[in-house]
Amino acid sequence: MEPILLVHGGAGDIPDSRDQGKHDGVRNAAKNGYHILLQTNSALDAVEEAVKVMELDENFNAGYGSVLTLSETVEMEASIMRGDNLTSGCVTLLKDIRHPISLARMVMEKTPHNFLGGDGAMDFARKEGVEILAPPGQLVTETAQKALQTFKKRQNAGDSQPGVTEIGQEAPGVG
Amino acid sequence: TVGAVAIDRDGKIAVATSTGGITGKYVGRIGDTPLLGCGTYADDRFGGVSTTGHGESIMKFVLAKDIINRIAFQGVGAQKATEDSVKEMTKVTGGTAGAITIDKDGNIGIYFSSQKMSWAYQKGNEIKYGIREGDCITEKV
Repeated sequence: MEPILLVHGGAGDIPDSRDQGKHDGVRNAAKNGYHILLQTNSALDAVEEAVKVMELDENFNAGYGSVLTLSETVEMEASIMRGDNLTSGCVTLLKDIRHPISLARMVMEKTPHNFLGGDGAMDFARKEGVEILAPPGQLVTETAQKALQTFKKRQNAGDSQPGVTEIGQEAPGVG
Repeated sequence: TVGAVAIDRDGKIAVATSTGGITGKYVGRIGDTPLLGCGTYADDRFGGVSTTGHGESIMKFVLAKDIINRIAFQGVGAQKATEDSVKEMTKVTGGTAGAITIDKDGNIGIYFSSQKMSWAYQKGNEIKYGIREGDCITEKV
């Protein structure tokens, strides 16, 4: 079998001004993930690496660059799965963690569970020595703040559907 | 949302998906990304899928597993399964989405019902990428 590494960087009504950043980001993620795939022959290591690259890139709605809640906070979620034995790790309602995907992998490999969320997931992260960024809010970008401002203006104007933004990454109602 | 699907030399498949959700979501809202079968699914017998788009629609349709089921039970390849499933999800729910798939034979599926979805893959010394419908730009590595 010839190894393959395939990535996506999100779907929606992405403004044309963001195309180049998306192109550069997905190519970078594919290259880095593929390098790990060849080096380790581990699909699991490769997909984690590819996602980690995009979690550090503000062109994407994950990790640094995540969109904001109504309370102007970042809440992230992630999942990872192996096809050989269906083991999986899932996390939700994470705050101030640089790589949610790596915490999802820790859930898969170090707990008897599939899915941790909220306070329990954050406690697990601390116990595993995962860095909790301090002060809080370091994953918030200017683009995400502008997108939320635009959303709130539209909401006040009567359009209450989440996700609406012409400067953010996502289309109306799209995550 | 970002996602990755890989198949190694031994045919082992893995999938990862990560997201910040949607702008202006309620605190405590959970989307499709961390839900198995919705945002992520992998089964070496059939393939692996990562999805992105309108989470509430993806959850209702269990999109990732629906794509895998089409490969498993209809015997179709990754592209047809991905395209048919995303189209049907949009028809049924009204929401838009995208998905990337690699089936057990190493075939690739990429489809989105939204206006755009950025994607890229490397196989050998070539990277292909795009963002609009019909895009497929090739670069030698």
